[in-house]
Amino acid sequence: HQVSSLPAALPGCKSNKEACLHWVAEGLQTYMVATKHLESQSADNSLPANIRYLCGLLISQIKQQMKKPEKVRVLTSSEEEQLLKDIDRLDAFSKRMTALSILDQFRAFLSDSVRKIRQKEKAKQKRNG
Amino acid sequence: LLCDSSIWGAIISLIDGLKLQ
Repeated sequence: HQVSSLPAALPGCKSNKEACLHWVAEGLQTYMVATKHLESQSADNSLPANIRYLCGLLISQIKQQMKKPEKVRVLTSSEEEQLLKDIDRLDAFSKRMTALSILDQFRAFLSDSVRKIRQKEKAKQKRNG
Repeated sequence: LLCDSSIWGAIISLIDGLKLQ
């Protein structure tokens, strides 16, 4: 029940910090959309909304650190719709499994992303003395 | 530093606290 359209953290972060931040900012937007599916599956549907709010703040912080934040692509509304439609077609059991998978994939994405950014920032600090 | 932002941990906490029906 892995959602193939959700991004993994590392592939886009092999090169420089800018590329890494770009990947994370775009990835976060995709996960923000995916959390909409969690609202129907969650016992407390205010949590997915809070997650989206914090993701928005994080994307702003990331963009502030970027040289070219305008290059971060925003998902179109039809792309958003497609992502949610793919999930909506599933039966109830698969929807639940997909929700679990989104949570797992999102957690891994965040942990990997912050670890990678930490490596880049520490390396830069070291270079700058 | 961006990696020191508390938002990363806050989002992970919410993910961990999210209980599915």
